[in-house]
Amino acid sequence: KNILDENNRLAEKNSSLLEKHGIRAFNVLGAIGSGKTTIIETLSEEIENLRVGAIAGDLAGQDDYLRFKSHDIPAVAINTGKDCHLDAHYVSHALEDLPLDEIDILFIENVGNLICPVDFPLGTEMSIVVISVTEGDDMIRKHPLIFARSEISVINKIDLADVMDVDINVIETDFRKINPHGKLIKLDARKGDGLEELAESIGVPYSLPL
Amino acid sequence: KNILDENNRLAEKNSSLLEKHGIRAFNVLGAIGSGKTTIIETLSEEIENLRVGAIAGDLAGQDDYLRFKSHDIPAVAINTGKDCHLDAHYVSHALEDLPLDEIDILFIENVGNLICPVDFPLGTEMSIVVISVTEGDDMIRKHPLIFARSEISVINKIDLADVMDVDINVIETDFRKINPHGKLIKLDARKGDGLEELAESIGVPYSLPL
Ligand SMILES: Nc1nc2c(ncn2[C@@H]2O[C@H](COP(=O)(O)OP(=O)(O)OP(=O)(O)O)[C@@H](O)[C@H]2O)c(=O)[nH]1
Ligand SMILES: Nc1nc2c(ncn2[C@@H]2O[C@H](COP(=O)(O)OP(=O)(O)OP(=O)(O)O)[C@@H](O)[C@H]2O)c(=O)[nH]1
Ligand SMILES: [Mg+2]
Ligand SMILES: [Mg+2]
Ligand SMILES: [Zn+2]
Ligand SMILES: [Zn+2]
Repeated sequence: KNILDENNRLAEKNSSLLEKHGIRAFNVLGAIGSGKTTIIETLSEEIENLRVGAIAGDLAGQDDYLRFKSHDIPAVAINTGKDCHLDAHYVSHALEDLPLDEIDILFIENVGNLICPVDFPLGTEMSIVVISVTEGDDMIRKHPLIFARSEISVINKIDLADVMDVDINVIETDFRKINPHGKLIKLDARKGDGLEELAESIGVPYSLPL
Repeated sequence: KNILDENNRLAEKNSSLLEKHGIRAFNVLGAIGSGKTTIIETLSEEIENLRVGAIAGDLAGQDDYLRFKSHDIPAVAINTGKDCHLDAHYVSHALEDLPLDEIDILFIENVGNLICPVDFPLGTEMSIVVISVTEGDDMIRKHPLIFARSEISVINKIDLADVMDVDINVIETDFRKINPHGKLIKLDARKGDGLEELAESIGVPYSLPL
């Protein structure tokens, strides 16, 4: 109980620091390998007139961090070592290492996990949770909490729905049962299909068309 | 620290109970949606002369449990609610609900997560960790611990390697760096390709050929 209270306190601190610098921050959560980094990479290229920054949360390695750096955006890597989720404490340190006056939009890529990250708010404005059709059609009903609590949910890799025999309508029906008012966006993040709709749903201008 | 000690004590208890009943048990871990249930379903159909049982660990829902039941094998569902991994305590209760004298091989499907399950042994003989090519080629280097500690690692959905532009050799090279002596098996669990090799590596007879 104390851990969560302490985390909420730090999340508040993060949120006021971001507000002071006029930064809108998004917590990008999701299943392992669902496409979180690809989505942030593409958004960082296509968002117009706003400066994008990123935090790459992972257990180990610099893979996602280096992918962000290759897009010439300010970025920081967080290696959690053992924790299966980022928390506000990790993020508060990452914010110290970012040039906050050079960023308008900050994407925080959480560790791949559909369970624990939901208990640890980071101080961001919204959460975007990403699953992929390649994980099967039951992801939403198996992890109701994270889909109920996120403002935006994304079904990625829709280009593979046929070869996976996955009916996206099944996923959508499950979603509506758990989160009738939330937003559900279908994406092919590699081709960029659906990213304009995602940018619109988080209120950022997007260059047209890909 | 105490939690892990207590878990190890209970894991020992599970292991001696399984031994008493002559049951060989396997902890099937892996990424969310990587194909764990499909692998157990197919093995349960193809393993010859031995009686298979299964435990389905999930956050919520009966999806995997019902899939096991459809193969007419003894099965139990564990809903963890909030925990992102099974532990020996959950399993000790599940064992009470299984007809142990009717089972030779027990597959315990852990919650989809490449991080925490590694700290919570269940009392099984071996761990089988499953990833899928659809998660990208960096899964092993990003989650070194679980691949270093598991006896058998599986790369599933190899039928989709081309459409994903994933080079399986990259995954295999990462694996050898982390676990030079472990076993790495490539699978297409839907078609059954590679399952005979998996059955052989865990020492169970397999009906030939699919
Ligand atoms: N076919 C297809 N592949 C995609 C799509 N989006 C991402 N990928 C691929 O999926 C794999 C994983 O993508 P990442 O962006 O690394 O996924 P992630 O969620 O950041 O992964 P982790 O950080 O490791 O949890 C890579 O091989 C991507 O090229 C898509 O829309 N369609
Ligand atoms: N193309 C392809 N699809 C597969 C393969 N193995 C499993 N699938 C599909 O992948 C999806 C997920 O498979 P599951 O067996 O439910 O995966 P899981 O690891 O048990 O998933 P969770 O328990 O939810 O973590 C389903 O749609 C399966 O049909 C494979 O070898 N190739
Ligand atoms: Mg990533
Ligand atoms: Mg399953
Ligand atoms: Zn966690
Ligand atoms: Zn955990």
